[in-house]
Amino acid sequence: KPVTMNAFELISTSQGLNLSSLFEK
Amino acid sequence: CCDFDLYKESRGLGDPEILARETVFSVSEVEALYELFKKISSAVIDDGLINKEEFQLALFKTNKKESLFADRVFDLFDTKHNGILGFEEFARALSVFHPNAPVDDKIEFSFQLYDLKHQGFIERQEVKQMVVATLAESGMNLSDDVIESIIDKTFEEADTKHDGKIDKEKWRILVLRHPSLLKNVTLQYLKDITTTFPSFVFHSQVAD
Repeated sequence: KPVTMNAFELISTSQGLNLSSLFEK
Repeated sequence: CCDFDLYKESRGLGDPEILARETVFSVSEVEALYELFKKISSAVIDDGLINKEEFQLALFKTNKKESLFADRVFDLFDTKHNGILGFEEFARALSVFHPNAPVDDKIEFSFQLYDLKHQGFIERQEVKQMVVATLAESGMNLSDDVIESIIDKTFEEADTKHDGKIDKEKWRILVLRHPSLLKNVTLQYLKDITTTFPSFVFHSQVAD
């Protein structure tokens, strides 16, 4: 239900904010 | 007139003991992190520094992808504002992402990340820009009405002073109520950095 979602929750799903891929070999 | 040395990037590992003292990493972890740094910084130009292209390549495994947030993260890491990351900048920034880093540092980092215009507050237009960018980057499609109502709801909750701004204090209250908003400022990988990059022992400067 996107309407009940906090905008920052949505933003934090951005791939560009997911630094874990820096550690992938 | 200017101190150019201030902008000069120091190359190499530097003194791991100083970095260990000033970050949450141990000396071994600093050395293991340097193995990761060497890998990323040699992807395009092997000059011991990470440029934006190499950072994007490490994040997305392609340098073709445009990302507002990858740019924001890079710019926040780049504390000398010279467009390249030395190891010290890289280690100090990643220290904030360590599971054991103080939550205040994570709150501060995430606030700066979303304060696109460096105004000391996050305004509605910036939130919209970030939502639109997130949707575009992930190939999701939401109507403008839905986006506006998501932002309405967010400001209803976060903007307790009703001045159209989310300042640092309001941000703090919001993330303490929704800890999941700090999830992407924590990297569990950093706890296992010495086992992920065990080759650091071959270059280690400290005797165990």
